[in-house]
Amino acid sequence: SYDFTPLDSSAVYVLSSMARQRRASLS
Amino acid sequence: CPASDPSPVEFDSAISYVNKIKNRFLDHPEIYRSFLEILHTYQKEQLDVKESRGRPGSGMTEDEVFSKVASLFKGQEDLLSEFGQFLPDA
Repeated sequence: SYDFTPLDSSAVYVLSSMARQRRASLS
Repeated sequence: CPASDPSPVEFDSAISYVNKIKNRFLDHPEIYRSFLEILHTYQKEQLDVKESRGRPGSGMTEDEVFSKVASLFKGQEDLLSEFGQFLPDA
């Protein structure tokens, strides 16, 4: 399990959104 | 998966990556904080660009994000190359 703060969680959100954009741009 | 939402795999990769950085820089929390700031600035500028309907020349580009993170993660090539896998235009 991870001990994430709200700041960490928002970094996860940004990174996963970037990965999603990357997938969209490759498809 | 719909193109508008991160897939569970993308979400899991992001969680693992953030956790890896957090642990790698346990002794240098300022580096981890700077990384978070870069991401938040990028996200904020992306939203600003969307709201202004893509004003030319505004917003932080993926290249700029990458070079900021590269100077932050000097000597941590594995972290940098993994970060490149998240960037849309890497």
